[in-house]
Amino acid sequence: TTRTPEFLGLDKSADLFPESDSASEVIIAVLDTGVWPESKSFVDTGMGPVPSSWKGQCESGTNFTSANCNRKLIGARFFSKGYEATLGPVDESKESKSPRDDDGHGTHTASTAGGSIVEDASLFGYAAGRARGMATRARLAVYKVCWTGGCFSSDILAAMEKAIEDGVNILSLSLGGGMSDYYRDNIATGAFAAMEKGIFVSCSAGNSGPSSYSLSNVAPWITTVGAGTLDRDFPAFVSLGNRQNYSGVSLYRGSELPGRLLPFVYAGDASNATNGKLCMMDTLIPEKVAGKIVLCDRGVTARVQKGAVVKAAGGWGMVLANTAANGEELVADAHLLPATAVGQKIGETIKRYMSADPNPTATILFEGTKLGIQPSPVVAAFSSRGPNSITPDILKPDLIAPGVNILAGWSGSAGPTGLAADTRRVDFNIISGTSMSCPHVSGLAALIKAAHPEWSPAAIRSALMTTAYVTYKNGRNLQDVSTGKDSTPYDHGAGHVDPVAALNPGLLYDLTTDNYLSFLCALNYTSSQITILARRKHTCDPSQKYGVADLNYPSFAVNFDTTQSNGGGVIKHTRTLTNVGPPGTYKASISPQSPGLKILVEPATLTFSKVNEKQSYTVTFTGSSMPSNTNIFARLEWSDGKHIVGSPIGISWT
Amino acid sequence: GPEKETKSQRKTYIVHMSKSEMPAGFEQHTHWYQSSLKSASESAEMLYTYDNVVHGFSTRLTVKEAELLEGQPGILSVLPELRYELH
Repeated sequence: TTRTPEFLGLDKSADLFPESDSASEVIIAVLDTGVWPESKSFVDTGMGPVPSSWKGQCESGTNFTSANCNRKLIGARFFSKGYEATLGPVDESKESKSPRDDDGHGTHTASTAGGSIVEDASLFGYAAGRARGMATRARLAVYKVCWTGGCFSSDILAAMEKAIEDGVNILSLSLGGGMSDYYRDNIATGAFAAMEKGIFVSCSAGNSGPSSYSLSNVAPWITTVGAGTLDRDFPAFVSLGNRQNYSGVSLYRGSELPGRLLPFVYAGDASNATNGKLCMMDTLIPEKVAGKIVLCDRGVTARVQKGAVVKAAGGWGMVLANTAANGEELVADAHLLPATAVGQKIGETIKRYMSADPNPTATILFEGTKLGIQPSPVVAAFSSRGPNSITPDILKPDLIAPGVNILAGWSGSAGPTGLAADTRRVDFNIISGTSMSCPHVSGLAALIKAAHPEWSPAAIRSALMTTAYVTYKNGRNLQDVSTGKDSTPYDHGAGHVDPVAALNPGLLYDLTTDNYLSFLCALNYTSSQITILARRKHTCDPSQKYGVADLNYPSFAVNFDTTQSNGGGVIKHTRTLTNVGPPGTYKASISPQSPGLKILVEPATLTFSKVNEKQSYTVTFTGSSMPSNTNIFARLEWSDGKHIVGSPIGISWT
Repeated sequence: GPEKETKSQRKTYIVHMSKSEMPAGFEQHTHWYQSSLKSASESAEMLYTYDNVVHGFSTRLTVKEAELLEGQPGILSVLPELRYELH
C-alpha cells in the first residue's frame, strides 16, 4: 500500500520494528482468491531462507507451478472440492484451478499484509509512491478458497486445516457470512483451533454498515476489524452550467471530456424502467443519454457497473450520487468512462439544479491525488457496526484500520473495475472494504509477533486495542462519515490502530484457551457444542458460576434489561492486567461520566513491581432506569504517566 | 435417473465427530468416519476430512441421509455448509 505506512507511523519508527531475523520468521496466511505471484509485491530480494518451521507447499495447477513461490511467497494452495461439489467443475477457461488469483482481491489483501517494498507504484498515476505491505519482512502463504461463485465453508475449513498444519503464525480472512452461533460458523470453529495453536486470527468486520447489528466474525477469539479512511483523496469536481462546482472523487484516467459543458441528464428521466435512476443493465434509453453526462443513483448494482451501462448506452460521462444509505461517504473507482462520485447532499443539490434548468449542462474536472485530508481517519459508512448480535456482552468490532481507497497489488487477469468489459491491466489497484482493513491488522500483528514472539494471540490483540486512538491530534473525537458526528465504540471498537504504540502497551489483557472454554460455559453451550469448537470433551463445572462478563476482554459491553422491574441495576465485570513494561503504578480514570450511570473501578490504582505480574480489578456499572435502545459510551484508561491502556465501554438498555 | 435425482438433491454438510467416542475396533479415525458415512449413505463420498480445525469431514448428502447420519453414535452434529463472501 502507499500512504498507509506513513499514516500509521511505520516510516518514522522503522527502527522500532524488527526488520531482520525475527520478522522473517513470521508467516502470514491469507485465505482469499489466490495470488498473482508475478506482482512486484512478492519479490523476495534480500530475504533469507524459508523458516525451518514451514511445512507448507506451493501447489501446481492451471498456470501455476512450484516455481511461482519464492522466499517471500513461501506457500500457495487451493481448495475447490466444496465449490465444485455445489457448482460443478471449475471452468478453467475462466478461472485458474490453482492458487493463481484471477480476481485481484487476494493479491490485494496479501500484498497489504506482507508485501515487499515496490518503488513508483500507482494506479494510473493515482496514489503514487513507494508501496509496501505492513510487514515487509514477513513470509506469505496464500490459500485460495474463493472462486467466481463464492467461498464455501468446506473449502475454508480445509484451508484453515492446512494452514495450521503448515505452521503459519497469522491467519487473515477478508470474508464473512451471515450471523450464526460460533459452533455453526466454520470461520469461528477454525479460528478457535488456530487460536489454541497460538495463531493470531484477523477477520474483516463486514461491509453492511452503517446499520446496527451488522457485524460478522464476532467470535471473541477472532480480531474483528472495521474500516476507516486515510488522509488521502482523489477529487474530481462536477462543474455545472450554473457555474457552481461540487466536489466528488474518481480514479478515472483516459480520454478527457471535451473542454466544454455537456448536456446533463438524470438517469431516472432517461429510462422506462421503474428504477431507471440506478443505471442498471439495459435500462437506459440510448437516444436520451448519447453524448451526455448521466446522473445515476448509487445502489443495488456495482458502482463501476453503472459506469459501464452509461458508456454502453452512449453516455460520455457519469455523476454517481450517494443516497441515504451511504450519506457523504465517497469511494473512488477506476471507471471506464469519465465519472465522479458525489455525496448525498451534493447529489440532491445537483438534482435540484437539473429540475430547475430546462437544459442542464455539466462537465467533470479530475484533480488527481490530494494528501492531508482532515479529519482522518473517519469511520467508513460501509464498515459494519455493533452491537454484537451473537454475544451482546462482547463489544465488537475490536478496532478499525485503513480500508478506504487502498492501493495494493492486483491480478494481471482482471481490470481494475473487475468488470469483464474492462480490458485494462494494472499492477496496483485502489479498492475499499473491511477486506482492506483486515490485512493491515494482520500485517501489524505480524510485526508485533516478531517483536514479542512469546505473546499469545489475545495479548497481541490487547496491545493493538488498548493503544488504539479515539481522538484526533486536536483532541476531537473520531468521526463517523455516515452521520458526520462522533463515532462510537459500536462503530470503531477500541479506536484506530496505532502500531507504534502497540509495540509497547505497558499492560495486557491476556486470554487462554481455558478462558474461552469458560466463556462457552457462560453461554450455556451444550457439551456437544463445546466439543465441536474445542475438539475434546470439556465439562462445565456445575458448581462454578460462569459469566460472559468475566472473559478478560480489552473492552466492555454492558447490557441492562429494561424489562426488569427497575429497568437498570448493577453489573460487575472483572479483568486481569499483565504487566509487560517496567515496574509502575497505574491509575484508572473513566470518561465521560454520564447521568443515569455510575461506573466504579476497584481498586482504582494498580502497582506492578515486575514483568508478567498480574493484577485484577472490578468495574461496577450501576444503571438507573432508561428507555429501551438507550446507549451510553465511555472509556476506561489505566495510565502510569507513560502508557495509556484504554478500553472502550458500550452500555445499552435493551 | 434416480441416482442423478439424488445427486441434485444433495447439499454439502460439515459432519462433526466426537473423536473420543471412536469404537475400539477402528485403527484410524478416518476409517470410523467412512464407516459412519456408509451407514447413512451408500454413495456419498467425503470431500475433506478435518482433524486440526474440527474433528470430522465434509460430504454431500440428501436431507434424509443427513438426518440418518445425525442419529449415528459419535456424531455431534451434521451442519449445512455455509457460503461466505469477500468483504
